[in-house]
Amino acid sequence: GAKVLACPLNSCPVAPASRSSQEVWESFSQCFTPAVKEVVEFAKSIPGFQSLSQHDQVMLLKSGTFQVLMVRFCSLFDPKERTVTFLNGQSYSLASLRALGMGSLLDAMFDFSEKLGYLGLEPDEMALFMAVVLVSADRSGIVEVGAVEQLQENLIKALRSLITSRRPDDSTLFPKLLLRLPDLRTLNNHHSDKLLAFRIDP
Amino acid sequence: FSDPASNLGLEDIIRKALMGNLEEKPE
Repeated sequence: GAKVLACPLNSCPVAPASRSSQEVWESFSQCFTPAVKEVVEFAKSIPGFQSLSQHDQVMLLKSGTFQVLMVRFCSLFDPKERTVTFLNGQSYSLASLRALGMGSLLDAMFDFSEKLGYLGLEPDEMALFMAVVLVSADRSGIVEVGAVEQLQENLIKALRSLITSRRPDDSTLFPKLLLRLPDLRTLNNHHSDKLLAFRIDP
Repeated sequence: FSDPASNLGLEDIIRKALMGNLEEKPE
């Protein structure tokens, strides 16, 4: 009867059976709300983001917040040790989380974290990549598509310029980075499905 | 459940966080 919400932003992956699903969700919500607010603050700091209509800002954040968080919290996934560190500071093995029914999503998250970590981005490169991730989010519901596309183009140019100026001998890094964008979209869909499944049938 | 962000409460958090500093703009 224990309820499982094995997201590393949760304080603990397993809640006691005595707690109602609503209580478990509310507790989890309190854990992820500060992280979501930080993504919004990050978005506001992206040059040009606040010039978009408020509607389009919300649309990009709705589809991009998890993707930004996935990049930001990649370091919680240790591909070498096959562990995930939760907000309570405790590390859980992939095997134990798999046993809780989190198999394929976690496998995909480990795969993503490993690929991104392998690229060895500097903090400012990572921040610019997160900006590209956010502005490259699903366009459904966007009204001023041209403005979003222009902002995306500017950010991609800035990221390419930063990376190629630092690593003039490595022409593969930038395209490898862009290849992570579809991975993130797939992860986003999978993650949403998992959370919705909990909301419907914990 | 065609809009997961709304159903998970994400949209509400995002709107409130944005409204902290944003003035309402005409759509």
